[in-house]
Amino acid sequence: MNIFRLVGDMSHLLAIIILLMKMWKSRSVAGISGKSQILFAIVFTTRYLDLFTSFVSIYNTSMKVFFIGTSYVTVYFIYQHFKPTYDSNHDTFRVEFLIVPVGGLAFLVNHEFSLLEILWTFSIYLESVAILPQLFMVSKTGEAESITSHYLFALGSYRALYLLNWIYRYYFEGFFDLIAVVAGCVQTILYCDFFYLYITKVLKGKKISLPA
Amino acid sequence: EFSGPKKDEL
Repeated sequence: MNIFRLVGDMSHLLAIIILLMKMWKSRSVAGISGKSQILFAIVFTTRYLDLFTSFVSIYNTSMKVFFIGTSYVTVYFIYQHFKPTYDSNHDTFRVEFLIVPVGGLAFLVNHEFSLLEILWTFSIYLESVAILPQLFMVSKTGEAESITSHYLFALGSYRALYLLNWIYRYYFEGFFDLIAVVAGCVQTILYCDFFYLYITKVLKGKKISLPA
Repeated sequence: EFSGPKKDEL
């Protein structure tokens, strides 16, 4: 474990907590893409299948349980509990255009042709594009609540910090995972536009309004 | 035994 990965995991944890608090306090999922949250639930489910077969640490196991659990609670909030506030008219990204190519790529490009490894690879590739429906929704509605912007900033920062973690681990541990690094770069690049708006606008108290 | 990078990250 290194500081980059720890701060990255905490940023990821914070993002999820911000989202859940926003939903619970405002009793609304307005502006949140249910499709992205479904993709995140798929990402965690397919990545943490080794939850019961390989033990790394208490931290690792507890975080995995938390991420899987909260991802399903979030989907439940959007499609059941706070369904009347779900804005399906603006959450129209065609996720099949993500899942099919990502599934095909995971089948062709992986570290080992085994079920668990292909599912893990699928999860890594899917996570890199899972935020697209959410970013698409923000561009369609033309704006995002500031709390949603904070959620996106924390979520985008987590994988950017993981890039630093991989640089650190490469030089100090000789650890290198090309699939995770490439997908992590794609994932972080997708946030660049948002990061720019967040830093130039939200931090000055303005609202984000992506070009609709 | 799986030869790829070890899976110890989230």
